[in-house]
Amino acid sequence: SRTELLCLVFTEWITLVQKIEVDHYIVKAFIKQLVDTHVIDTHEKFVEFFEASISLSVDAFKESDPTSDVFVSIDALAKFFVQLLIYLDFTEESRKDFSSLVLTTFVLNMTNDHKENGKDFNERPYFRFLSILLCEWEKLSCHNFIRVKDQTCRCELIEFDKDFYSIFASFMRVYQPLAFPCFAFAWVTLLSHRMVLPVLLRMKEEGGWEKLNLLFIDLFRFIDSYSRVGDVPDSISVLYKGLLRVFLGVANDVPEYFVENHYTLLNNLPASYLQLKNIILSAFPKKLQFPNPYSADIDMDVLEICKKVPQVAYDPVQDLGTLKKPVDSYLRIPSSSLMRTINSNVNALKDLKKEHGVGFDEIAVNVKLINAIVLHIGIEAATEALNTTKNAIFNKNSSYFTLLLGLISNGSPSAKYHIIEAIVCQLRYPNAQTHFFNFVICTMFFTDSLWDGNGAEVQELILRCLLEKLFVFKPHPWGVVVTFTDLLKNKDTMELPFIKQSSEIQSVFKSL
Amino acid sequence: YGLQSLLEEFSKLQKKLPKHENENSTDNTITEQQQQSNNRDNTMITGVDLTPYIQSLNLDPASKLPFHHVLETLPSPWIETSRSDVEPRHFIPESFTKITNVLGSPVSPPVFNQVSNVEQNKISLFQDETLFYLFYKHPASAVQELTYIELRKRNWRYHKQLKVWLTKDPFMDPVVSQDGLSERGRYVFFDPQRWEKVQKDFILYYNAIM
Amino acid sequence: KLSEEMKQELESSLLNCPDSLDSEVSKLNEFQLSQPHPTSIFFPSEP
Repeated sequence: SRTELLCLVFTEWITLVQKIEVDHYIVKAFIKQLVDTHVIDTHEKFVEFFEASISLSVDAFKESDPTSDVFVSIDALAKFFVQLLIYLDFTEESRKDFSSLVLTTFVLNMTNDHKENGKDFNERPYFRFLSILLCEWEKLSCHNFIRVKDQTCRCELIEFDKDFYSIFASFMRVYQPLAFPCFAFAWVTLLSHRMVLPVLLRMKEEGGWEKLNLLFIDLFRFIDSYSRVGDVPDSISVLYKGLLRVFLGVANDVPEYFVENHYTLLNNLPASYLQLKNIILSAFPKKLQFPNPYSADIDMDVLEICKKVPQVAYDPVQDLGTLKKPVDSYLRIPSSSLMRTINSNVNALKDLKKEHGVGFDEIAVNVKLINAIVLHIGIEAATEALNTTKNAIFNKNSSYFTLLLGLISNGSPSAKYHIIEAIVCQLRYPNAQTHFFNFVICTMFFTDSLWDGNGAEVQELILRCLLEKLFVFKPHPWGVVVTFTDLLKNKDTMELPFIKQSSEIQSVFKSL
Repeated sequence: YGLQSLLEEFSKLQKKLPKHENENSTDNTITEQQQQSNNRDNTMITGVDLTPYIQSLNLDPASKLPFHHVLETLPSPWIETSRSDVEPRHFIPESFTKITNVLGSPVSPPVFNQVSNVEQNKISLFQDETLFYLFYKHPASAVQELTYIELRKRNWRYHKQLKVWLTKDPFMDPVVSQDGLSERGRYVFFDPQRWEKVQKDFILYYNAIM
Repeated sequence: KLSEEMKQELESSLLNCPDSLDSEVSKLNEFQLSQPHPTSIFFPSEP
């Protein structure tokens, strides 16, 4: 049959690449013959050839003796794809489209295999194809594709390199764990692959961070959708531990990624993943020197680095939607009507949303909108503080402060909590935003007159949001530790009714 | 959203029996919801001590290692599946693949079949491991022949079945068998997989070595 | 509720989780160390 013929041709290829380096001229001759003899000269024929080859490779994997090299065929197929990107004629069609065609065919095969085999589906050969594809591409692309003799082709490949990773990352979203749970562990291994994660982290300007955000969020959603139910399956908790270790790698290698994407990531991180949240919030730019947060006499007003406005990769103002105008108008000239407009939007959540938080299971406010408003205020205040006198901004009559005050005062308990939680999540490494929100928290906590006698409720919420981040294993965000210390240093804090009435709470605070 | 609920949630997560709402309740069964939260994987909420993770990534501050990236050589997200190192991204500079006039013809990349007499005496200066490297790295080439000769000069012999090199342990004379076809003694083998010399007692059949 | 099928799929994925050897570069055309070496015609096979 035609499939058998195609398998014969592919077997020839396997034999060939076992004998010679892929940059040998025979490879070019082999591929040229495939095109000239109409084996892969049209899309349909190429797809047919690729499908025959991948089926043969997966079957070969399944039937091989596990101690032998079970990946000979699949490796050869990945090499074949990379060589096609060099030697095929791309005047009619772009490498981008061709790569999408190949990866689409690949995913369709994986889907069919999964459909046929269900839980007997084996992710390894599919993982291996993608891993070798990455390794081969990496090898080829070294030093600007120096191995490619044809200079025109070499320039095209240099141009295409960024697209290659962008397409690869996009396709990872196609077979993400929510769609392919049977490929979940391979997917996490691929996401953290040494030829993927460092590359996307380095491709900040070329959209690598956006792609990475989407991939991490895909994983958050998957883990969260299966850790909400009562008993978390072991497989999910193993997946989570893998993500935790990858996060530590990112925090070590490129902390700037967390520093600049904390808003996007936290907007999609399940509320109860406190340690993951802390890893993101504890990140700080490399080489930044700052005082130990546990040393008692920290005063952000005198820290030079607290004048520096942190980078934010995604401006939250984009999430304000129709509220952008009222919020910015209020920051310019505060008015109670604007306050009412903003408040009604924040509290207007049509239906309750299930959310497994710590101590609560549903949400009655638009948390993403709250996060956007709070960070937007922080960005504006920190930036404004550079242009005017600090006291104009760090002042309980400044519009930045009164907007937050109004949101909390008029908000439902749920709104109060989520607004204060959003503020506490901005208490990160020493920078102008941390400084502003430290001022906000301390002022709100110690100025009883702001609350018409309801100060205790707000004080308890503030302590709860801070404690939540300190109650889990380290790391603890620098700004949270310093702010919590500021509150505890005040001798009246321990006299607050909600602390005194509970021996358990009292003992916790005493120990802290 | 208050402190009480936070502490209760954490005390549940720490696997203590949750405090009942009304202290005097005698009912010992944990409610369905409490059971559910008890089964939850608590580490997702309370976190875990990250020390083993940090150490497994070679990031332990106590190790005084200079700052280094980990993601470029991360074998796998899990410690359990990181059974071996993985070849990182790397590039062999042109200057290293076009070594001419040293063990190679002036034509690059080096073809190890024309060997000028320069190599002959150079070979005798190499240490054993270098000779083994050249022997294994350039199979079916003249360099392999040269290293073969040099290794034999140093009393190494190639074992045809085991496909490894061996030499006598200089501190122990082997005992020749009655039939004179073999000897029992202590030998040093060069293991190409682990790239090290390994000492072993062994019965050597003379017809098994080249 | 986590469906039984989903749980099984996840467990099978965990079971087949690729490890670092799966992520290694391809050794397809690297001459194996145990490649048969040329026998030298002129080496005597003395004891």
